[in-house]
Amino acid sequence: YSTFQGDYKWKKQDLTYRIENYTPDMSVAEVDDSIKRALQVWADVTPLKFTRIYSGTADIMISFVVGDHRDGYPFDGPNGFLAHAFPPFEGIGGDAHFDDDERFFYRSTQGYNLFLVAAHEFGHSLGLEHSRDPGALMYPTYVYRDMDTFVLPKDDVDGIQSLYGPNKDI
Amino acid sequence: IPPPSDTDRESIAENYLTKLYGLPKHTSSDVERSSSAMSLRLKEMQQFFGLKITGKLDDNTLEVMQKPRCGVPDVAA
Repeated sequence: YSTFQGDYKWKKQDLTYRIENYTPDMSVAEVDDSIKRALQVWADVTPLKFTRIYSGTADIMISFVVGDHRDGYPFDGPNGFLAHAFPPFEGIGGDAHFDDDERFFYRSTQGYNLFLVAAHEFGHSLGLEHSRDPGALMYPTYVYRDMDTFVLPKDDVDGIQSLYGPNKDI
Repeated sequence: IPPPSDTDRESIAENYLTKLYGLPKHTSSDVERSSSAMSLRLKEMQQFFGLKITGKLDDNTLEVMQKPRCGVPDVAA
């Protein structure tokens, strides 16, 4: 695993997230569930807690955008870059952007599984960089896994716990 | 689908390394230095993905570059 160089970690354990808009590829309920599950992946192994808000600025702002969305990192149409997220800091830090030129899905095998892409991006939102371990969630390239049997790989657990410690409730 | 031409391969690699490995944007007045910089970034990328480290754009390297992925750079920006 790898963490961002510098002090890129949240100084609090209670974080907020907000879904700013939705992809037309999935129902609202499917997007909501994918995002909630993706955050829970990290909450399960750390003391972090995520609360959804519906207005104002959250620590993690989530949006579906296309092309140049004015953050200096334009998307490139279908395939290629699927999403990106910023490490923890004030402002755009922690925010996750998903390329809406991709076809995201909930359970179908056509396109990209939003849960998997989101779980990866939220690793960045919390302070993890890309891992060189091909089995890690934080490996840069997309690999399909079944969301119902997904278990966060050890490399990722070690990485996130190096920043926030373990979940003492489990 | 026909395989990418040499020009396309170079373009794919240059775009990939500029966005993800800090390759400076190519300037036609400094071709030699750009080529050297590209080889260095290619080696970094090949090392990251556990590929054979040649500093050259081979088929395996290009294949990895064409996989769908996260847009966050692999090396510190």
